[in-house]
Amino acid sequence: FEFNLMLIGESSLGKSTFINSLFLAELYNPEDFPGTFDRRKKTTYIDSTSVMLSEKGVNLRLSIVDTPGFGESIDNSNCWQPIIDFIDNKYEEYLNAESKINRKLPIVDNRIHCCLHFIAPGHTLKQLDIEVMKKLHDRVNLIPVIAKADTMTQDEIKTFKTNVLNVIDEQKIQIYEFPDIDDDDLENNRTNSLLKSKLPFAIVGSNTTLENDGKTFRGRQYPWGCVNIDDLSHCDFMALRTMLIRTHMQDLKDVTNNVHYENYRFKKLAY
Amino acid sequence: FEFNLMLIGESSLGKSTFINSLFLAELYNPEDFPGTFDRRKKTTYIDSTSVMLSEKGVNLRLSIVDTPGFGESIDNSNCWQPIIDFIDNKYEEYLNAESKINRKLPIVDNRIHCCLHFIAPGHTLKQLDIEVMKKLHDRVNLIPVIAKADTMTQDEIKTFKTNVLNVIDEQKIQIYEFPDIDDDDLENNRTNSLLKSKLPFAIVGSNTTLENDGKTFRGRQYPWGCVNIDDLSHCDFMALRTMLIRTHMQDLKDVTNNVHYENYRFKKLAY
Ligand SMILES: Nc1nc2c(ncn2[C@@H]2O[C@H](COP(=O)(O)OP(=O)(O)O)[C@@H](O)[C@H]2O)c(=O)[nH]1
Ligand SMILES: Nc1nc2c(ncn2[C@@H]2O[C@H](COP(=O)(O)OP(=O)(O)O)[C@@H](O)[C@H]2O)c(=O)[nH]1
Repeated sequence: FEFNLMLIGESSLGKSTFINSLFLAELYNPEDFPGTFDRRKKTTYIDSTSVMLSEKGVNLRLSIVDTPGFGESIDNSNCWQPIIDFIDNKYEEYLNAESKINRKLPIVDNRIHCCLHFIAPGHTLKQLDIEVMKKLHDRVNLIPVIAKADTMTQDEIKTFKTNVLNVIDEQKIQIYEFPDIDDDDLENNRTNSLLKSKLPFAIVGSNTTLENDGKTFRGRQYPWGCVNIDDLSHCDFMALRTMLIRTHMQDLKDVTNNVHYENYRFKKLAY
Repeated sequence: FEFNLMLIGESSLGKSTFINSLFLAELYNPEDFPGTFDRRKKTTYIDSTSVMLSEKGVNLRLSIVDTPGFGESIDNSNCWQPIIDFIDNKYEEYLNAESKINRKLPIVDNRIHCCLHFIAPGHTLKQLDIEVMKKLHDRVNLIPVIAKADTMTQDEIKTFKTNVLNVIDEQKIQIYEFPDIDDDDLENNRTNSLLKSKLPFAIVGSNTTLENDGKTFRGRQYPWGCVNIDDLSHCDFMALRTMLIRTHMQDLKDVTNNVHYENYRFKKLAY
């Protein structure tokens, strides 16, 4: 099982921390995996790292492409170009491998199956984020994620989620739609609808393990209280994790293969 | 007593909220003071509002110049120019009034006595912030303020404060130095040193009044706890408020008059 996940967004939105949170802090200690996830050495190129994961008895090779923050400069025109090139190059590699007369199966699939776009909390989407989304939405499965959700009160999150969806709608940006799952287990279907209702997800990430009342959890310790990233009443981290790694991973790969890749292939071969 | 305070920084860093926090929410209800402090109508020009305040029996006419967020566009080159022009225009007005043969005293003083630069929490200062500071530090009393401090844990705040000061030092940016006060009351001196040790201030603002154990306070309510902006163990808001409005207001005016204005006047008349 291979899954290729790309993270984009401004620097300091917690992308590296999120990766660590996704796969349990111990997998991504910056000292063990130098380079991409070590923010002290500022990456200026797009970098990719893979890990082998076991989720419910299935071995998953997960590749994370962590882009350096965009929007770092005073003039950010075209800062999205390296991201577009990266995504297209993966389609190109696949196309070449697939088109060989003497091709070896299975074809190694390095195509980006999902692109998480980290959005800074604020009033609304920034001009730069809108521009980037417009460039990417018809190339890759785009999932906007509200970063550092512990920055906002519950009301502010509600308002911001509505604003984000309105702007996406007005700008005709097509984000990945999580289809309803049709499970034999009705409980799963209901859980999935509940999780879907939280879109776009507002997440908090953490590499720090804390302890409270004998329970350990990953979170952020403030003088006024402690955020538990696994607690759905604190943030949508577990909702995103569940839908990404468990319930919708296959669909993300299918849409990449059947829609985005086919678009690329058609445009490439037709012109 | 007149004091002119300017706030600059990216949009959504809590500048309007800070103004309201500074003068007790009831003074700045956006419905009573439309325009500058109502973020729903996005200001695209620099706007100024005055209030009469009573602090310790002294009447203070406080003018707040709230600049629209800078750094809003994809290309932000020169977005600082309107701010520079605004500051210089105030010096120009004063110079003209002061130079009149038949001048009326006291000269109306609309010069900016203090410019608070709101900085987004993150790894370090952004390129744009550095550029803006370099343009302003020799024109006005510049005080960097770390915004939305409730976004960061105590350790992150410590690290960020150190980073900010290091960058300011390396870039030879001259921020306003709060001189030690030399009060008869040793307690005041000691308090002032304590407050100074927290520089640069990391603040939280709020328009919302909350209640806890029968006490009311302004703060932000999260599922995991409640930030009290007046609590010095939660953030440096009260430290900034005290030094700005109480202990260092006169010095800020003196430095503006004796240093920044004189520099402007000299450059203007000498060339
Ligand atoms: N408030 C808050 N801070 C976070 C969160 N995730 C990470 N951080 C902090 O934000 C800073 C930048 O995080 P990092 O993962 O390096 O961001 P990146 O540049 O996007 O990879 C670090 O100090 C993190 O501890 C979060 O969910 N909420
Ligand atoms: N986490 C956090 N949010 C804040 C703080 N101050 C204001 N906000 C929120 O940030 C958003 C933007 O605030 P606003 O004052 O309009 O920012 P401005 O655009 O800089 O004037 C609003 O949702 C505020 O409630 C703060 O100190 N911490």
